[in-house]
Amino acid sequence: TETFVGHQVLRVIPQNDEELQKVQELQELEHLQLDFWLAPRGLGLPVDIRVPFPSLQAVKAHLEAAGVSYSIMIEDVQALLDEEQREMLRSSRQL
Amino acid sequence: PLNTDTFNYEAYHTIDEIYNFMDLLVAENPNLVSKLEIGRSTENRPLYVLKFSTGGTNRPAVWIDTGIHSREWVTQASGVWFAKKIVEDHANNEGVASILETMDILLEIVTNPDGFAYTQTTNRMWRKTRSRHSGNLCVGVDPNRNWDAGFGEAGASSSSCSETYHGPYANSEPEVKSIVDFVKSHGNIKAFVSIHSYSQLLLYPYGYTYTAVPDQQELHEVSAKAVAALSSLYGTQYKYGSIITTIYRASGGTIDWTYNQGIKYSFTFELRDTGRYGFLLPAKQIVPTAEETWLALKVIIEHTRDNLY
Repeated sequence: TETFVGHQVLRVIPQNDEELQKVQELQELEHLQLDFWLAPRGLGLPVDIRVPFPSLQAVKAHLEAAGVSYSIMIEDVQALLDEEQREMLRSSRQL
Repeated sequence: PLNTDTFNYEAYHTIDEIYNFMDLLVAENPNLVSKLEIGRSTENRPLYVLKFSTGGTNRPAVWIDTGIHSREWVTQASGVWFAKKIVEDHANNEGVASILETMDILLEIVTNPDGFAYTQTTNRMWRKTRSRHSGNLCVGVDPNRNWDAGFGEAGASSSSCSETYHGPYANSEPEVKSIVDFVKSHGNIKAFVSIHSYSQLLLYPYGYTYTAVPDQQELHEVSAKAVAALSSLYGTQYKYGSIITTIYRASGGTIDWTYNQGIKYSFTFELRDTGRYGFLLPAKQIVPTAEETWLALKVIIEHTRDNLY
C-alpha cells in the first residue's frame, strides 16, 4: 500500500496572470510528482496540489520566490487517511 | 441479520460491502429494485446498475452514476444513500415516489470498480481505470476523458502517466463502453447525471468547445433552481455553468457525449469539500452531502418529468 506520510496539500489562489503562470509551471515539473487535486482554472479560483514530502521544499521555494502566497490545506495526508481507515474498520466491525 | 436499515450510511465502505448492500436492497424490494449487470471492468469486476421501476416497458429514465473517478469516495457513499432514499420515498409515497409512477431511475454506484478497489488496497489517491494498453508506460485511463465527444482534443492528455490521459481511442475503457452500449440500447434515457467530487459545482455541456449547447438557457435555469435547493439545506455554496466556462477545457467527457446522444438534461456534479478536505472528506459529512445533493437531483428529475421530449 502506498503511504502519504509527510505529503501536504497546498492551496494557491492565483490573483493575477503571473501567479497563474507560476502555478502552471509546476504542472510541467513531472519529477516533483505533484498531484493536482484542483487544476488551475482561472484567477481567484483555488488550485489544490498534493505535494509529496521530498518535493515540499522545492515547491514552497518556487512559490515563495515568485511571491505567490499559499496555505496548507492538509498538513499530513497520511494522518487523514489513517483516521479514515480507523473509521472504516469500526464500521466493518459493526457490520 | 443485517439489512439496509441497519447499514451504516455514515461510513465509507469497501467495494464488497457496497455490492452486498445492493443485493440486500434488491432482496428487500423485489417489486421495485433490480440489479442489472451492464458489463465487466478491465479486471473483470461486474458493472452493476440498480434499476428502480414500478412497471411499464422501457419507460423514460433518469441515469445517475457515482464513482467514475475512484478516489472521490463521497460520491459512491452518496450513491448508496440515494439508493436507500429512493426506496424509502417509494414506501412513504413521498419525494420521488410520484416520479416512479411514470419514469425509471437507473443508478450505477461503483462506476469504476477496479480503481475503487485499488484505492482501498494500494493507493487511496488513484483516480483512473486500471487498464494497461500496449506501448503505454503507465497504467490507467481517465474515464472522464475517454468518451467520443471531442475525444483526444485539447482538454485531455496523450501521456499515459497523466491523470487526464484520454486513452488510446474513444471507449477504450470497458467501464465507459458498457455505459455507451447501455444508453444506446435503452434509447429512452431523458436525463443523465454523472457525480464527481470536489469543488461544489453543477455543470452542463460542453467541456470540449466554447460553442454553447442549443439548450444552454434551459440548462442554466434548471441549474440555478437545483443549486438553490441544494444550498437551502446546509448553506453549501455551489457555482454552476458550462464545463468550459466554469472550470476549464475538458475533452472526451461523459456528459458531452450523452448530450450529443440527445439526452438534453445532462449534468455533472462536483460535490462538497467544505474547503478543507478535498478528496478526504470525513465520513461524518457523507449524509449531509448526500442529503443536499438529493435536493438538487430531485429538481433535475422533476424538471425532466415535467418537460419530457
